[in-house]
Parts: sequence; structure tokens; C-alpha cells
Amino acid sequence: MNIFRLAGDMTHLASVLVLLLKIHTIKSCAGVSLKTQELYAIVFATRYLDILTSFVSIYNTLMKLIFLGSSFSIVWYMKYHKTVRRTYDRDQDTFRHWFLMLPCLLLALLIHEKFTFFEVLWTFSLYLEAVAILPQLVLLQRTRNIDNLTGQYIFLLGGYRGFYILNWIYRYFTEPHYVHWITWIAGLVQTLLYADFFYYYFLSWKNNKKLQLPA
Amino acid sequence: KEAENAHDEL
Repeated sequence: MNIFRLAGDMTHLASVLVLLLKIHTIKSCAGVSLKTQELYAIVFATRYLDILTSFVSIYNTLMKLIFLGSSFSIVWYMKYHKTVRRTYDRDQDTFRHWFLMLPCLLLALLIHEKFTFFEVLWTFSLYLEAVAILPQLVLLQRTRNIDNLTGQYIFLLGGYRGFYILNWIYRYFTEPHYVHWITWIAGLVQTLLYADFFYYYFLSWKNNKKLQLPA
Repeated sequence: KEAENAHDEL
């Protein structure tokens, strides 16, 4: 464990807590894409399949349980909670996210580190996570004004993988044989997808005005 | 090597 990875995990944890806080306290998921939340639930489900078989550390298992629990409960809130589900704008959140899953699965079947059931699903979860934010960014451009909590959620979600990139660089230089191209490229693509969001988020913060992505 | 491959990151 290094400071970059810890910062990344804490930023990731903060992002899911901000979103859970928003949905649980103001009972609203306006501006949040259910499609992205469903994709993230699938990302964690396929990435943490080994939670029962391979034990790394208490921290590792605890965080896996938190990410699994939070992502599935967010989906549950948005789909089934009587008050929250009414605030979900389904006619704006129309990204065909199932079409994202197939290419990720095909790519995982082609490019992976080991051709085993767990490893292919783990690689699938990496590719899927890289594109999982797309429905949310598309929804952001459609809904003119977004509230601060949703903006903070996306900012933290984008930032965590940026910390992981620093972690991979650190591990590359400090651990022999630590080379994972697939993880690195997927993580880089994922972070780059947030580039324009980060730019407009910074502008809105600097000019102290509402965050608005150009249509 | 095997331990190396085990995914120790979240």
C-alpha cells in the first residue's frame, strides 16, 4: 500500500458516500444516471468475485464490501425507493449502456493477462469501469443545471483513478516485475474521459458559477 | 509469481 493508492481509495470512498448522502438525505437522484450506477454495480460484482477465495487484507475485503454494498444500494434506491425513484429523469438518461458491455466483454476475451474465468471477468470489469461514466456525462450535458453534490460525486469519481495512475507509476519504480499494461491503459482512458468535465468543473469553481457543460 | 498475479488492488 502506498499513499497514492490510499488517497485513491479514500477519494473513491468519498465519491460513493457523497452520492449515498445526497440520495439518502434529500431523497433525490435528480441529475444522476441510473445507467452509470448499474454499470458500476456490474463492475464491482465482476471485479470482486474473488472476495471469498483470495484474502489480501482486512482493509481490502472491507473496502470491497463497502463498494459492493454502496453501488447496489444506490441502484436499489434509484429503481425501487418510492420517493427517490420519482426524481429519476428516465427520459433523459437514455444512453444504451448494455451496448457498452458487449465490446468490453469481447475485448476482455481477446486481451487479458490469463485466460481463466475469473481473470477474463476481472479484465472485463476494468474495461467496463473505464467507460461506465459515459451515461452520466451524457446526462450531464442534457440536464442544464446540476447540483453541487452530483458535481462533487463526478469530480471525486474521476479523481480516484488519477491517484491510481500515480500509484501505478510508484509501484512500477519500486517493485520489480510490476507491469500491468491492461490496467494502466484502461485507467488512463478512464481518467482522460473526465478531462473535459474537470476543465468545466475547474472553470465553474474559479468563476464561482453553476457548473454547466456545453451542449 | 502466483502471488504476484493475485489482484491486490481494489
